[in-house]
Amino acid sequence: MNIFRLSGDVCHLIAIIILFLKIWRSKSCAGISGKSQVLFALVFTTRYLDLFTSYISAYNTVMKVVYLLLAYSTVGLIFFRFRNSYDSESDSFRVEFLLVPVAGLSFLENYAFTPLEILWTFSIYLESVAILPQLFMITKTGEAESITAHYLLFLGLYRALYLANWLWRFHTEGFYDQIAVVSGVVQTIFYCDFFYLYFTRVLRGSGKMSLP
Amino acid sequence: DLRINPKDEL
Repeated sequence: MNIFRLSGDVCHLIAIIILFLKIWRSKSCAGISGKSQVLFALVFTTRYLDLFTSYISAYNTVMKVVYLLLAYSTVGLIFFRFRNSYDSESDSFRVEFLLVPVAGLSFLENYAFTPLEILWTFSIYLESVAILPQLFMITKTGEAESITAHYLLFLGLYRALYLANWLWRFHTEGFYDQIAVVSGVVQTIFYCDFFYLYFTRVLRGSGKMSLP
Repeated sequence: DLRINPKDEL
């Protein structure tokens, strides 16, 4: 565990909590892509099956359970409790265009052809594209509340910090997880455009982040 | 195949 990994996990947790509280307190999920949240719940489900097979540390177990609980709770808020505020019109990204290639690739490119390993690989590939429906929805509606922008900032920072963590681990212990690193780079690249907008518009204090 | 990483990360 190094500072990059820990701060990455903290950013991830902050992002998930920001989103959950935003929906819970505003009693609305307007501007939020339910599809992305379902994909994230799927990412955690397929990645954390090892909760039942291997114990790494209390921190590892607790964080996995917290991520799963918050992810499913958020999906529950969007599709059940506050479903009348869910803007399915704007949340029109075809997730099958993500799921099919990701599933196919996880069968082709993995570390071992075992169910747990393929599901883990699937979750890594899926996570790199899971935010696309949300980013697509923002470009479609042309704007995002600043709280949603903060959510995306922390979510983007989390994997960027993991990249630093992998650099550090490669440098100090020769650890190198090719699948996770390549996917992490792709994932972070998708946020670059958003980061630019965030630091040029949201921080200027304009309440909403309106896209060009 | 590459060493199966310890999956000690989230």
